[in-house]
Amino acid sequence: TVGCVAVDSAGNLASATSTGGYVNKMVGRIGDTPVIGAGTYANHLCAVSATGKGEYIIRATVAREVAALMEYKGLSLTEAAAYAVEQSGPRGCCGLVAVSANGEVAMPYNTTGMFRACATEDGYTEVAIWPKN
Amino acid sequence: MVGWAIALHGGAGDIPMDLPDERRIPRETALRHCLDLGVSALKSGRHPLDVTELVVRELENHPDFNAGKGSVLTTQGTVEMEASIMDGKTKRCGAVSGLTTVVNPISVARLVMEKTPHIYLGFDGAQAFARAHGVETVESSHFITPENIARLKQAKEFNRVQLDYTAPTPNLPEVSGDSQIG
Repeated sequence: TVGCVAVDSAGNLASATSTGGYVNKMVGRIGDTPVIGAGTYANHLCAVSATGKGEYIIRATVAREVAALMEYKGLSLTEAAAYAVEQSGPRGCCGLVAVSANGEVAMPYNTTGMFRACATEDGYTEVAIWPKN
Repeated sequence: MVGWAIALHGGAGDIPMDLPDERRIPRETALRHCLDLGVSALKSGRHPLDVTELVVRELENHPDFNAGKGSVLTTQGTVEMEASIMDGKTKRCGAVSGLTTVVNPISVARLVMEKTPHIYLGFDGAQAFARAHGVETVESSHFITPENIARLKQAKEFNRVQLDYTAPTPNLPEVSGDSQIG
């Protein structure tokens, strides 16, 4: 699975996700990627793209969860994204990238690693696979 | 408003910490290339919808990631690709599943968002819609890499579906007649 989220200087947000799914999946199996609110979601607060075990991500509506936690519980993007990944299912099932309307970035995951990269207008960039520490 | 920002991923999973350099470096280089592509598009004032589509197309074209070329295989050894895209301000969105010959599924998802009253098209309908809109298509074999043929074989041997990078483990007890694990 691959994905990208972006916000411009005017606060416009978008999310895009694409995948081949699971190795050895049944023919006709749908994963989280095309399910809006599960693997992909964007509203006026944030944009989210998820990856991992699709069946868990669909059950937990992970991408929408991040936006809802920000909207109804007033969590920051970082807090909301971390909580949504933590609640998504057992260790090893999920990761996501997200940006917020005010240019915050979050890339939490509960797997061993996640191929990820980000950049912000204030000059911060990161390209990584495993935890930084 | 603080300023623009972008984040991208190439999949998560049980990526072994001892991943050999010849498999790690091309992926890191591709991530950096796609990041640079997205940043320059944002800096030149492109809308985030265009930026995310552009970056995901680039990732789909890279055989080391599980999307587009390099998509993993079904139990029948075929490719069934899916994608979606969403605009935050309007909540407009588009999604496709079951594409077998389209080079960039994310662009078909965008066409669904912009050219139909629907959100989600699947399988034969999505394939027909893609053809009708003249998006680039190739033989399904274009998407199948030797690495993914080997991974399917491995997954079958261990009788399991496999997350993007999870190393296969020995056979798991079958539950109700078929493997229940993701």
